Amino acid sequence: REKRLTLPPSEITLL
Amino acid sequence: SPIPVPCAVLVRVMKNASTLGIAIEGGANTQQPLPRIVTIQKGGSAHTCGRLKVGQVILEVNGVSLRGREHKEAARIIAEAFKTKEKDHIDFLVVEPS
Repeated sequence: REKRLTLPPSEITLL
Repeated sequence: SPIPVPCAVLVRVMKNASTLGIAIEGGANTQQPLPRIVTIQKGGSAHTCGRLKVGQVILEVNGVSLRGREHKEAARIIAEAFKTKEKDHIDFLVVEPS
């Protein structure tokens, strides 16, 4: 759970 | 994957518009480890198909797993699946949001 909190948000890509 | 995935659905999107028309977020090493559909654009192939929905998580594209792929690589795989003239469709394996 702690690891998850440290992960960055993702960028968004339009396809 | 040998691990059973609940509610995984195979969706075939025909390439019947000039764009696929989805936006995705997520990828390995982000808060959303598998790509998730965040937008379906009207007029795109995905919208015309009618079976892809915002919130679905994409597990596979044409049988290629997206697990462990970073965002840009997952986006590239989807873009190339749409661009190739070898197939007139893309098969998405997606999971409904729980």
